[in-house]
Amino acid sequence: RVLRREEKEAVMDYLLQYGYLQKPLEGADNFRLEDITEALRAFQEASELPISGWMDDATKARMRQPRCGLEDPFNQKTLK
Amino acid sequence: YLLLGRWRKKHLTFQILNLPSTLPPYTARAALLQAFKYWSSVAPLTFQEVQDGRADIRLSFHGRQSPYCSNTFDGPGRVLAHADIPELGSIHFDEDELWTEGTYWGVNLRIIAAHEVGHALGLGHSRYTQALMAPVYAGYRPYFKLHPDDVAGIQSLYGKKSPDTTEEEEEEMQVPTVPLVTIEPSPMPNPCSSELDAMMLGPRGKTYAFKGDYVWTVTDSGLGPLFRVSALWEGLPGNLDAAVYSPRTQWIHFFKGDKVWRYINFKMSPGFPKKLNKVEPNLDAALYWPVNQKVFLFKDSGYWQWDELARTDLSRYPKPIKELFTGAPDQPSAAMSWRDGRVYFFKGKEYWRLTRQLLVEKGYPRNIAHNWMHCRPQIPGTTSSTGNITLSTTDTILDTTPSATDSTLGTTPSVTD
Repeated sequence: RVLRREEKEAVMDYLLQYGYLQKPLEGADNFRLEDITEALRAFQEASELPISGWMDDATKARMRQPRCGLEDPFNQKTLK
Repeated sequence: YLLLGRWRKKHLTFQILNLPSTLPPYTARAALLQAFKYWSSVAPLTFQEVQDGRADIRLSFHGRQSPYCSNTFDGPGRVLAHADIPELGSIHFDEDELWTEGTYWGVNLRIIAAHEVGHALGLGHSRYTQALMAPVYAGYRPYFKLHPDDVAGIQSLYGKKSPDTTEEEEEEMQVPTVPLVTIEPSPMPNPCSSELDAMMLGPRGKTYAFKGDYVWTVTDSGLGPLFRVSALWEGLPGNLDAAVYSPRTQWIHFFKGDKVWRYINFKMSPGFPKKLNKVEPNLDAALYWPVNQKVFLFKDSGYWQWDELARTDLSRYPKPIKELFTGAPDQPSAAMSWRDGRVYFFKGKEYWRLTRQLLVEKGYPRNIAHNWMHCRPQIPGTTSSTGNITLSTTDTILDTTPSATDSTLGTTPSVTD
């Protein structure tokens, strides 16, 4: 599935801002596809959406909803 | 639930540093106080509001930039608020949101505040989307209460509330300045399908629409939240006959039956309500005409012209509406002079616009819902026949009174003379 560049940036910003993706302490900011997929899956699971790991319409709509500014530390890395 | 930390004490102080501009101050305060009460009702926590010193929890509203917060907001929508974990205690709300209470419009301040207080007490986000601590705002809920996951979370931090301490702790929670009142079933009007009781261009150029027990503001971009009339103007009943604001005197007059109420901003003037003597009871509408600085009162096919600051011989009235307001309807539901200098009459679902020469313009009447209430054309079968939304008896409405700066009132002739 192809996302427009700004759309992809918005998704990445959201996943980073709310703790689904963690910036590495060293090295480049480029995330592997499997990292992003895992983050999307965690977001979808936390949002009670179908878990696909894909950026579908329901996931997009969920990310546009008004919300609290605190992180959602729902992924396994953060819990650890 | 997730836990982020805890306070090492169970009696916490809080301070409200500022309030949103979209709600009357007492309504906003009541919403914030209630937010604490949700948590103190299920855990052995007590909260005390303080005015001075550094409180444990500090609530404030700021916009995109704040010298006191590095985590700026993003304008309307998206991020609504954020809070620090224990034992830091800051709670910040986005000033740019439309904070509301008792309505589906905007963002409910009470629910969001309760969520942020939850963070300040040590709760993280819940994975139950219906929990208060879910990260995404699920909208206004008239029957709002904590989700079992919220209760389990807070009790895991502070324990369960002991039944024998309930009364003592209730007293410590300083809410009584704004009592919660359980109301009878009350039809909440639908601005898109309701006929109006009154319209008024009020102080600071705000347009108010009145229907039944409710009032809302009408702006170029949409409608404000519905408030109970008595929540804005304490002591004023619903189902008004007419309302008119005079920029000349700053007086707002409300008419119902054989009584008239006078307010300056939201404060009732001493001695009111008074009985209407010189004009007939059960008026239809009222407006202020800036051209001659007079108040016009309408009933059936007649009108009275009243000077607020001079003795008016009202025995010469009523005069026929059609003699002065050419083409305007008899028995109007509402009338007002508006910001554009035009006079408007409202009746049923339609309105008429008059030129400065008081002639109805071509193309009128037009539809109120479409042109004033920002309503889309109705799809058959989607609106109830009455256009009302019915509240349950179990609904709790915050009965609040905004304060306002009063002016000194002189002894002047009045419509009650």
